[in-house]
Amino acid sequence: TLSERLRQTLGALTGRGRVSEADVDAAMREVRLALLEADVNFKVVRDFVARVRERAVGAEVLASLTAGQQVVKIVHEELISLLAAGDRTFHLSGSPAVIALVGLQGSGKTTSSAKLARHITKLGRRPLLVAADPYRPAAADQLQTLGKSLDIPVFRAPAGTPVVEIARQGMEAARRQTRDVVILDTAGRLTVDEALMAEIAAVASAVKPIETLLVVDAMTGQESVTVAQAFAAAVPVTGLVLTKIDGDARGGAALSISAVTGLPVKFMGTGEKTDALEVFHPDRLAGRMLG
Amino acid sequence: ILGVGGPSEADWEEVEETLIAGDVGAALAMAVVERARRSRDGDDPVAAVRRELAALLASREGDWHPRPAGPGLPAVILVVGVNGTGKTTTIGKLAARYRGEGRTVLLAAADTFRAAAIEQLQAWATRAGVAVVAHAPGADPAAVVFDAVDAAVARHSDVLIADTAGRLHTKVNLMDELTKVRRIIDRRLPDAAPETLFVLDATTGQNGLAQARAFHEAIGLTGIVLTKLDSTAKGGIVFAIEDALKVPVRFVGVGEKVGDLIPFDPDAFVAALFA
Ligand SMILES: Nc1nc2c(ncn2[C@@H]2O[C@H](COP(=O)(O)OP(=O)(O)OP(=O)(O)O)[C@@H](O)[C@H]2O)c(=O)[nH]1
Ligand SMILES: Nc1nc2c(ncn2[C@@H]2O[C@H](COP(=O)(O)OP(=O)(O)OP(=O)(O)O)[C@@H](O)[C@H]2O)c(=O)[nH]1
Ligand SMILES: [Mg+2]
Ligand SMILES: [Mg+2]
Repeated sequence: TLSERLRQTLGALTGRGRVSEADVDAAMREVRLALLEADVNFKVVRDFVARVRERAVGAEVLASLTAGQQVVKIVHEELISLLAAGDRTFHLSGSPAVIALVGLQGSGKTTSSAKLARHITKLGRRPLLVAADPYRPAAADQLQTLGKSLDIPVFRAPAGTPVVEIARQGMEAARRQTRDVVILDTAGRLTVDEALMAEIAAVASAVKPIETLLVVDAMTGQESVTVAQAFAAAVPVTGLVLTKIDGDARGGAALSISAVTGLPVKFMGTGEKTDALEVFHPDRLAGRMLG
Repeated sequence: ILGVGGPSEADWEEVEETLIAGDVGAALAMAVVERARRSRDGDDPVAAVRRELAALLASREGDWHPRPAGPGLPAVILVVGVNGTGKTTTIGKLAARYRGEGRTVLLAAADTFRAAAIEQLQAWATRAGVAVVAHAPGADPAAVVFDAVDAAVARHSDVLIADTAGRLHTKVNLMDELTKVRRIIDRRLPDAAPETLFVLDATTGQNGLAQARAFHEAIGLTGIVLTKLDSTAKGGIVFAIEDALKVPVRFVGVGEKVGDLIPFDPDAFVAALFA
């Protein structure tokens, strides 16, 4: 853990007065390595360490803490401040309210769509799941199977229906069935795929989601920032769902994205079952990043 | 052409940053740069680092083909990895590739857990023109594989490819389930030495090494498929994995269509890190 590494580097002396410049250099090297190992984007690490260094140099070491613990305290506070930024409220206004899930292939959008449908049902709303991925084999079957297990209706359009049309028809189906929230599960796509990025932009223009959630796999590496920026440029992303946090990936992608785009994590996927969804709490992820 | 007096500190830092940006990992990037500085190419940072990176990659047999479990017996390929990396899609691509080579292929739908996993594999099987052995959802994956091995032997299939459910390597019960599947194959075909392919998503960061290690320790990996290299990610964690486990990347996934699977080219892979 970062605490252990800093203890090795800075020793266990308590109440040493002020943190020396040499101590800070050594500590910042450890912080940098720990964050890179946690998949925090290297540019974000650079800025983050600079901020921590500024606070650490000459910092008064509290009598009850070692220099190492003092640095960990500063790092923890800075992590929380980045992760707590942005509007973390989950908005459900609109008639119907539209939630769109977007992201790279395999990140967990379809599973998260079902989880959100269950969460929204528990809030007393009546969601309709819309299978707007016509590309992946059995994608609509997957969403339909999940919806059936939750007793939540799923709309799917005939094969060959263009994606924007699927979204529109989904809205009409919601109105017909008096469902007041539409959850749009979209196909995984690469940010370098111009046609598919244009498609998702067209869908957003057509149905105007109140929430567009970028679904990000907790094991994502250095590309997290580029990917998030590209999605945010194409559609009005309002927050992130960080999935597969039940593994041991440190989730530095979330910190990276929040730091650069200001987008907050709103939910975390904590398992494969439909009840494995948690509302995001910054201190849980901050602790994870400290190892 | 480098400036007079050789490469600057900034030149070396820039190369190290390129490696980190490509998910090589900070510790390995630093070690590679250290070796490169002391090497005979030490006056050309990029060339020296490329050389050191290439040296990390496992030695590989020129043109790998699946090996039969014995005379007249099928070659068995077991496909494993964490959730969402592209296992099922890769199997569809492999099935089409082998069928194109004139081999008979049978698939085993041993992901009996995830919603519509069996339907997804069946759709790929239809696309590739091959048969699938499947049970009902919720069945024991080992039972599916057992039946599939029997079927492959009876039908004289050339290749049997088993799809398994994605699983996080930290889940002990799921890793035990995989060990049981592997035992079933070993018991039924004692000389099979199945090709066990670990499917890794190229956008994965440092967790990829922990994943590969855990799967390798549980059932022994013999190959890696690196998927989604058509994204902007470089898949740099592969260097750490090949260096630590000596398991070679066999194929690279470069898209979602049936033909989007190419043999791994180590030189191109190293070069792409600097592209
Ligand atoms: N352990 C774990 N697995 C998850 C979580 N979320 C999703 N998964 C699994 O990740 C895999 C991919 O999930 P999907 O929902 O199919 O991902 P997707 O983004 O819809 O994939 P595409 O539509 O192909 O882009 C499945 O095996 C899911 O069960 C999570 O929070 N924890
Ligand atoms: N761009 C791109 N997408 C890929 C590639 N390989 C697979 N995919 C996509 O990744 C997503 C997940 O693929 P699957 O084959 O379902 O992955 P999986 O490992 O079987 O997933 P689980 O069984 O849920 O663990 C799908 O949308 C695939 O189309 C690739 O090489 N490039
Ligand atoms: Mg999906
Ligand atoms: Mg699969």
